[in-house]
Amino acid sequence: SSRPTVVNINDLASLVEAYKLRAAKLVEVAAKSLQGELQRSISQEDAWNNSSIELVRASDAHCHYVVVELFAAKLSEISDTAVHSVLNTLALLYALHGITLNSGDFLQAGLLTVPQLSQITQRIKALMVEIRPNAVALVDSFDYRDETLNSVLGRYDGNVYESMFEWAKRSPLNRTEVHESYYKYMKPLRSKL
Amino acid sequence: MNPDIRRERENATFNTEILTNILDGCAEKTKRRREIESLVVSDPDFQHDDLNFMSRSERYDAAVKKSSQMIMKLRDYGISDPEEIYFYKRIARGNFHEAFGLHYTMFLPTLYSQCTPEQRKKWLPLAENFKALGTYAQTELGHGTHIRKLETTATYDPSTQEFVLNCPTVTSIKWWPGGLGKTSNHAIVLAQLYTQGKCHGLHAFIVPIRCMKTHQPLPGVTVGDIGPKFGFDEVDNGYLKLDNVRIPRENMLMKYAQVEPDGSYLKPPSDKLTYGTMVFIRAMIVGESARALSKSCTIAIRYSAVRHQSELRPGEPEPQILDYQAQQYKLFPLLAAAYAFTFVGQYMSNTYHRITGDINQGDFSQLPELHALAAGLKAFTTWAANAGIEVCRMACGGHGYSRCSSLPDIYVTFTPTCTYEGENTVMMLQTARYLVKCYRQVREGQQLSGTVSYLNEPQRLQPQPV
Repeated sequence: SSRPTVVNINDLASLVEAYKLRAAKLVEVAAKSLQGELQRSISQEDAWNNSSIELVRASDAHCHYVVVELFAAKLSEISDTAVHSVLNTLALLYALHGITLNSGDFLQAGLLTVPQLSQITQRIKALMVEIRPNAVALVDSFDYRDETLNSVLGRYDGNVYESMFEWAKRSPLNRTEVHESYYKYMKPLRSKL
Repeated sequence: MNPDIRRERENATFNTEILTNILDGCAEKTKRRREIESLVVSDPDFQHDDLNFMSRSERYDAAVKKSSQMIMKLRDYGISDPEEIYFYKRIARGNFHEAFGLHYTMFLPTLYSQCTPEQRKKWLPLAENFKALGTYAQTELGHGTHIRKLETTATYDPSTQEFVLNCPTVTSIKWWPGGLGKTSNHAIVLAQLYTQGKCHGLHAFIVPIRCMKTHQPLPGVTVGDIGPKFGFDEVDNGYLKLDNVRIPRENMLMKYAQVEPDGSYLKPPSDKLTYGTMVFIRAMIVGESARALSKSCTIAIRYSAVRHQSELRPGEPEPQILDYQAQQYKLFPLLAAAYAFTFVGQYMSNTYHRITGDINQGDFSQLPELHALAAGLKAFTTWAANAGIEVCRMACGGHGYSRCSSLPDIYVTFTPTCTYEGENTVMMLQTARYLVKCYRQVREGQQLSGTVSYLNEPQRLQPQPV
């Protein structure tokens, strides 16, 4: 077979490759589980049911690979250097974070070593430092108007607390200073006690 | 402008406008989207108090009013491009769904894709002019994702050339469709077709359920709202019980499968075609995952930029929450996922339109892969987005629990995507069925294409020497 490729955790294409092979491995595990169940001469349906865990994980890994692959493919369409750089950082963060959430798969498949996992955590921290100055600009780029977001906390102008107080004052319960229940229940109760 | 958030924008190292254009597809689309959004925002007819301040009936009333106004205004403005209609409605409804939602997302697309030319002539003018206001009734009280076990029947009567639709048991009552309870006067009902004593499986039928003049339920029809839910307060998700309701033979959607006047049945070219509407919806849900997650990240990250808390270094002023690594570790991977899902949503939408073009040319070869991919990505992205919205809400501390943050509304509006249009675990198993089939084909020496072609590559990666 072709010369084995080395996983470079700083290179998106290499990470896409790792996700691809993880998916291939988990599809193989699921298919072999199914085969094993069938050899125990139970019905196709029972074999299928008894392999559900591996089957769902294989699909999850397949979808995860497709998402990472499409993210990387999108980057190749982006010509603006600054935008490409910030999205490439995000794509690396997405891929590496996904590996930390599924590290067992990558280790079991022999795609990464334990020392590399520690490196990945360090790399994630460094990527977050890179993203920090662009975090607000990255969400601004989604270009949601305040009317769409309809969120006091997410207002474009950031004037959260003033508008939160105004919002609360409009709540129906504040339409009267004293709610009618006081006269109906609380006041009579007090006069009886 | 809050000084913290102003400074954040000054620190950015890229031009947000360029990235917005990429997300929209191009600068022209961004410009057009903003024009359309301004039409809604500046329109006094769409101003109303926060829906959270209203009762359920008031919310439904406001939603029907808004849907009705949108129809008239879209006509007045001459907006007919589907994507522009989507922009218009998206900002008009904010974080909520609209009362006529399923008429647009299910009823009309099903008529377009499954009517014969004669049926199109009759039904499209009625549906496009809202004389026939419809929904899509598939799920039953006792049957959901496993659609082959739906119990509602449609039995062909050759003596009158009619179908008799019947819900034989309580578990066969149609349950959940949006707009079914009070809004719609027609429904596309999925039922087991019986003709000449044989069952031919699920087929789609146009069933009138309310009088087009009085809006009263028709004879044999029991219809209503299923009651309060976790969210979707402004939508009349409904129930529908049919007691031997007769409809003309012409009301069966017959583009692919037919029942002749004498009751003989002609098979469709592919049994996956009834899935066509579901594949469309699942492909669109991937885009919804991206939108829900990107909205939640917008709220949580902007608020984390203005919110100050605790002490990072003794004696220093309270830092912005966003300067804590723990807060970054909560939000930045989700921000990356929001971008990832946005690009996947664009890919799915383009792929769906490309493949449906092939199908219309009679080429069904890529439908199985699209069906499997749409099912898996719908499950993958909705599970991730669902969990991510909750992380964003909690990252806002106590104020994330207030409806003013919008995060509760985004969550309760989004979370049904994990169980409707195919419960996620079942979706993953459907994808797995396709993957195992491909795996076996590789073992038989076949060369695969598309997103599964990697199964042909026996490459091995070696961990990097440290």
